[in-house]
Amino acid sequence: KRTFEGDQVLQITAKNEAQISLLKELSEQEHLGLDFWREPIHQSLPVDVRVPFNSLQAVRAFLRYNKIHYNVMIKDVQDLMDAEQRQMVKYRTFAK
Amino acid sequence: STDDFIYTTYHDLNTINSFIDMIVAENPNMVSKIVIGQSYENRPLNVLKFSTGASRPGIWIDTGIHSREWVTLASGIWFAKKIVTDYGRDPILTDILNNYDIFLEIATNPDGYEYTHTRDRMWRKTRKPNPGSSCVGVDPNRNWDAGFGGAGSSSSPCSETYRGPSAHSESEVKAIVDFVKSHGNIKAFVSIHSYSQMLLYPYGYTSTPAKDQAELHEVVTKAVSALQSLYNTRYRYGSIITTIYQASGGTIDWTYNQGIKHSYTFELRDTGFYGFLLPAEQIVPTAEETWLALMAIMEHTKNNPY
Repeated sequence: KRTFEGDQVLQITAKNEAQISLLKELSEQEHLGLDFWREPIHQSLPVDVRVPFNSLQAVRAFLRYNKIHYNVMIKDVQDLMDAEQRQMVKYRTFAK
Repeated sequence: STDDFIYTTYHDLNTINSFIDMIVAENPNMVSKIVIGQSYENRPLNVLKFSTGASRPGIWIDTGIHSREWVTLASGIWFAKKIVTDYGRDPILTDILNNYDIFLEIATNPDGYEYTHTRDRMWRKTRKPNPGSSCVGVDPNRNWDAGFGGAGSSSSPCSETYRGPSAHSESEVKAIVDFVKSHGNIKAFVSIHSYSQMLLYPYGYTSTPAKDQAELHEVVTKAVSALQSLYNTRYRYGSIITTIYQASGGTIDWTYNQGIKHSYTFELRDTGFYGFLLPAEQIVPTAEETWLALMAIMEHTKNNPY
């Protein structure tokens, strides 16, 4: 089963179309393994991207260098998935 | 029974299919199960039919076409129970069901959904291998014969928006196409996704406005107002291409082009903090608010026959 330890979801707010273009370029860097939950489309819509742990440093540096604002929406994706699984197991046991 | 079924947690595919069989068994005079086809991995594509009489026009609702959007399937389960609970109690729903059948496909992409439970929680597409590529799956919301292959979908099998080798190449999509065509009298079609908090109507593949745009916009305005009245969840609404982006080969563009005027797509909540990993305690509030919007759409369809 694929796991996501240390992956984070960043919520990015582009302030202009130039930054949207930069984010689209970023999305084409396949080696980073980025998973855009909400694509860079236009500046009025937030961009959410799941960043694998190994790519976090590079992506943060890219955003900082280009002064693109972001916050951390999910600090550890696996933690949230584990909580989801615990909740399901709890109810499944209860149902049995 | 479906009375003690737990609606406040996510369930795996087996449990969902057991729920479907239970709700049919408990409501033999109103609910039946139609298998409209098989997925690539040969799972049945189960559709719940809610009907109180013969030869009625239909309203279609599907959830889970993108498998990682778990809150949509969980909401679909809640909708099914809501329908059988409210029929005979809620005068508006009773009137809708006395004039229309409701078809509800909860697990529209069962292979993908099973895969999110067993192998990769983040899986979105179908699970059919792509010849000549190590990447698996097609985006079932880019595989429809509506602007197929245009901008807003990808030709790369490794992309999350891979359109597939040809329109309707995916059995999960073809099954719905065949059902809609054979039924021939579907009057509303709602495909439910998450997340972004949006209610959308055609088109996605072209900036040409839909000929019924004025009415569709009036309906979504009413529906979003009803939705927001419960928990004040803020929604955007409009045509796909003006509200989000260009997307070709999309479900409701095809259904609209088939003459199903009331073709809508929901992007359910995440309230800005969880994305696809919406905590289970938000399932019922999400389903409740969405139901108010669905009722507005179904009521408008009933009151404005075409």
